[in-house]
Amino acid sequence: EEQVLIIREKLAELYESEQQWSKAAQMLSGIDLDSGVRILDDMYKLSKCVQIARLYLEDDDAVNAEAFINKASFLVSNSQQEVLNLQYKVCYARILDLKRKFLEAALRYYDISQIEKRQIGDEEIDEDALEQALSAAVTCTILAAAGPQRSRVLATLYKDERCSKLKIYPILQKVNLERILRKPEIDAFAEELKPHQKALLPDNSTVLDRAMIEHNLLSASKLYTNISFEELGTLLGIPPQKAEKIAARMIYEDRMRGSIDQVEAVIHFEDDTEELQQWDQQIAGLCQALNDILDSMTSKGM
Amino acid sequence: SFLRQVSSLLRRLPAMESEKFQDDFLMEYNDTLLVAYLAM
Amino acid sequence: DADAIYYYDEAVLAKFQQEKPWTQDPNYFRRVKISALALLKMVVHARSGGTIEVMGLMQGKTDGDTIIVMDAFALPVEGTETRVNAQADAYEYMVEYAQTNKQAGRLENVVGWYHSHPGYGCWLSGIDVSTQMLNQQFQEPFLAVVIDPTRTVSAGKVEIGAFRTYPQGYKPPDEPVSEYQTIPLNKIEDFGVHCKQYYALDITYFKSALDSHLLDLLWNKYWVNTLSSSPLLGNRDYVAGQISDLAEKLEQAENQLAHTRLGSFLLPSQRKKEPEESQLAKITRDSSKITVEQVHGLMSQVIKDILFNSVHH
Repeated sequence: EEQVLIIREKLAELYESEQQWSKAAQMLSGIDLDSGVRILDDMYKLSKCVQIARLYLEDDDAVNAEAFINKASFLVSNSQQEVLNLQYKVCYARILDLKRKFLEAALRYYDISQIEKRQIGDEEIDEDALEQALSAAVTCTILAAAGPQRSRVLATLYKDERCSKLKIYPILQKVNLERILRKPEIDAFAEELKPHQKALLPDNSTVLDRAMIEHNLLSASKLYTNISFEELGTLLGIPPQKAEKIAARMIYEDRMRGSIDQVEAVIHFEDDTEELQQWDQQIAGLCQALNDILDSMTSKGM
Repeated sequence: SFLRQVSSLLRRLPAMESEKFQDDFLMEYNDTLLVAYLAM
Repeated sequence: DADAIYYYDEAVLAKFQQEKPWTQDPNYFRRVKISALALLKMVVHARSGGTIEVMGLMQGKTDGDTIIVMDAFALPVEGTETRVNAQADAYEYMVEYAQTNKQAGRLENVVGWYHSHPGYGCWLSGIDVSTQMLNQQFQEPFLAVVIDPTRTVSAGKVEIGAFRTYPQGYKPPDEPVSEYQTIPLNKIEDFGVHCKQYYALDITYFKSALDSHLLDLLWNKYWVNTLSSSPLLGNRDYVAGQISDLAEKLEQAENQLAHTRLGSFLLPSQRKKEPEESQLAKITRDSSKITVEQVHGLMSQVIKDILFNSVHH
């Protein structure tokens, strides 16, 4: 087995140098890590599992990579090797991302982006890598299904002042403040997405489309008391029937408060904020607007 | 632009104008008077 | 020189720590100065706890008979009045925080602890007295601060008290005079038993030049908060609790009055007039306080209605 292991590692190295990632991964996954003949120490097993997972991920092959990351997750808890732990974390986040578990992936990306050390083992942790992890966290959060959990992660990211320097910040701001996103902004955001994030869903729309429509629908529910599906469809850029179907699902999943009058084809949004509290909010907005006008008049010397 | 801002500001008045608001407001008004009466 | 107070003179304070003047006089410390920053942090933290008591520590120094609180930080502890030694949950956190502070060049030591009494006033309960006594044995100089976030909202000013306990068994020469405050019926016993074991210190506040600048900026927007908030909304539960407490106290006073009337046929000279009057006087005072706060709240609602709802196109 010893000789086989050496040959496999050598071949894997060659495949890797030719960037044939999956072949290299297959070559390594042929090594029998659990054989009773030789006692392999846990760290060696862990490093192999993580290496194979990374190779599969180079080809965006989440299924095979996940098999090895699951094996690694039993070994990583008592691993002291920080480089390996970091690689494991990155693999795990990317697998969640590829499997469209966007919210969990976002939390792991964010955790990675907060690494304080700049030197782990012989690996240099540069700011770009951390910025990429942060940006990936924002992207995944935006793609996640709208709801209270996503809002919490959005708020955390929005408060993190590193995000204000990201190219993606304007979108993050609008999504966090529950403002409606226009088509040009969505298209610009789509440019940054990875292939799997643009993949088509069974109903022939992309993950991004769904996330954006749901987001805009939630934003509209903050703006309007009620709206006809005709108007809503126009606002969201989709047919009225589809708008009604998505709204119905979100109400059913308790991610939006409201009721649908199918005879009139109108949706009535509900806001569980008490009338008197809404009144206070309206007054705060009015005073703020008055204050802004006075400030800008003062600055113009009027 | 100031005039536009001012006119949009005025358009936001009255701040609240719903049946339910009136009910809630008067309800709270009466409750508070009742509390004052009770305390007296 | 307004910011001179922020300078930490290690030598002077080390000398003071050695002399330990507070061991000669149980009432040695009489005054507390709290920074605007520490006050804001403690009030915000107390309010975040809602109806659950929260606690934290205060950092600062001493200057003669004055304890100066420069900063405060929350402890990962809730429910200080429901457990004998809630602080124990946070020992590890406190040690680590203190060390990190030193590394970061913050020289101020912990000079006390604060916790909240949501809705039932600023005083020390039995648990608080024993915690403070323990702290005054091993961590002098140490101060106890209590904040009532609920009354802060309804009164429109920070309800806060600063206390120090007397040594075990010490009898204060005269009754410690403390400002009148409503103690709920279900807490009166706890309050009564221990209220002679500690005394209140005078509290003043200070702020730095930067604080003044920032608070002035905030003040420009303060009027928006005043117009767009309503104490009636935020404190309904508290007001309801206060009125039911009043009703219970009235009933109790009435029963006692009945007893005394019965008793007075036997020993007219023994008729103890003061307690009922002072009891009834307290209840009257509490009820007028509630009324005033309610009417204030209603006045602001009516003014807002006239200002913002009566304009029609």
